[in-house]
Amino acid sequence: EIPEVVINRLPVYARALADLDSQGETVVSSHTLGEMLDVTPAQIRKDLSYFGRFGKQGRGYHVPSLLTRLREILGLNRHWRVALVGVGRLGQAIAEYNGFGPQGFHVVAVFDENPELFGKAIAGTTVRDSAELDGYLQATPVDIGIVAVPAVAAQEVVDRMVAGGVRAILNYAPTSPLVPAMVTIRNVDPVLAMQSMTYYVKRGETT
Amino acid sequence: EIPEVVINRLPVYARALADLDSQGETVVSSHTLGEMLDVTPAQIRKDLSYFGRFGKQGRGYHVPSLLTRLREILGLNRHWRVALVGVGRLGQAIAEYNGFGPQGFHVVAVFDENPELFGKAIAGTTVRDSAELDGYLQATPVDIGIVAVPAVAAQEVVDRMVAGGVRAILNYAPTSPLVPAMVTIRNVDPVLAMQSMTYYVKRGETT
Ligand SMILES: NC(=O)c1ccc[n+]([C@@H]2O[C@H](COP(=O)([O-])OP(=O)(O)OC[C@H]3O[C@@H](n4cnc5c(N)ncnc54)[C@H](O)[C@@H]3O)[C@@H](O)[C@H]2O)c1
Ligand SMILES: NC(=O)c1ccc[n+]([C@@H]2O[C@H](COP(=O)([O-])OP(=O)(O)OC[C@H]3O[C@@H](n4cnc5c(N)ncnc54)[C@H](O)[C@@H]3O)[C@@H](O)[C@H]2O)c1
Repeated sequence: EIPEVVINRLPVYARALADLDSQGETVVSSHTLGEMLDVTPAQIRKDLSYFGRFGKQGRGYHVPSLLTRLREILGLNRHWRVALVGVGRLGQAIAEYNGFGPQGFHVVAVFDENPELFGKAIAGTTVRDSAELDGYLQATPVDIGIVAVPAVAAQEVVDRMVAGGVRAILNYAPTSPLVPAMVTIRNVDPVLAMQSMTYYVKRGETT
Repeated sequence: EIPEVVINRLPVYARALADLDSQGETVVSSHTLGEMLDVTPAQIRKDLSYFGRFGKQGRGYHVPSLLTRLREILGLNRHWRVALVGVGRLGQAIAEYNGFGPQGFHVVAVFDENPELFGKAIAGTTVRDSAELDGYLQATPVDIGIVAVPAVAAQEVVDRMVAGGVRAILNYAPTSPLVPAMVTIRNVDPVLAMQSMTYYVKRGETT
């Protein structure tokens, strides 16, 4: 079982390698990669060692092949179908987010319970009644669900996604929905992010 | 120097302890805390050891005093002034986010460059012209800046925040703005979160 912190670093490595690749760099050392990402070279070597032998000692990594390998490991070389539930202020911003498409994440369906939003054109599709979510998921496989509803509604929406076969959920509501073991959930939590920053601000004040 | 991954876990510990405290629990073992948070008991003990001796071997941690100590370490026992730049779809959802206030994060000023938004009432304040950002920051200290503008505008907004004395930045734009060493920045990046989930979805498909 590979530690989750390692898996969480791989997309960061892949993005850095993609940048190098687009700049025409063919070799990179763990030292240079570490400097780019604020990760120690030893940590990079250890993380990659879970997946096989990459690069030769002292010669660095071959950028295109390491990038290809990481994309395979993470499943980034395919397309992923995404369903969004909750198309209020945040949901509309997410539906229009132009960072998803180029990385193979396609918002294929959006749902809301507010009848005023039904049929509204957004992100190349139209808003559906969230009462249809269950039926939609029975008929059409979806890989990733995004939750952008108020906290009180989040657990119910997550449960319906899981029952409909969704195995990865990105939750923006300020709550930690429970999911069964075979489902991965990530909570986007600005408060936790801020609370980890205040440690540094506080420290800076006394130095 | 305490590793950043450790600092990032402390708010998660504090939140779990606050939940236990509100339920009237006075003692918790590293084992129970670990089960709640999917972190090994050894990792919890190691993380806390950076900050002193807590709890007695075999007797667990005293919930109220560990919570108080963590809140002190992270600076959660005070109020933090937050400024938001970009009050479009996402910015409005952030300004109204009701998770900030109870944790001591107060949005004190919001800015945008769109004249149609100037003076609009939001989150207990009114939208200011972002041209006034620099003057505002000279006159009024702000601890945390939130960036909710398009990617092309993010670096410039960050630079102005830093020049105005802001030392912690939460960035939602799909880009990685550069900041000087004394500034902490966190990027809210849904694509990286999704890319770390696809590893598990892909693995689940083959098992
Ligand atoms: N994590 C973050 O960074 C962040 C930032 C801002 C807001 N938020 C959170 O995102 C959520 C949405 O915020 P918002 O400002 O867009 O709110 P909003 O009220 O504008 O939108 C919520 C939408 O969800 C819909 N909805 C409610 N219950 C539903 C259900 N059971 N099924 C389907 N649709 C349902 C509503 O009709 C509405 O359109 C809130 O939970 C908020 O706290 C998170
Ligand atoms: N990280 C996430 O989870 C997430 C989700 C959705 C959107 N986003 C990102 O958030 C940002 C905002 O998205 P949105 O949907 O609200 O866009 P939007 O176009 O609705 O809002 C952007 C706002 O920024 C203002 N603005 C632009 N340049 C500015 C500048 N230099 N100074 C001050 N204000 C300026 C605009 O006037 C507008 O009001 C985008 O970068 C988007 O990619 C991030």
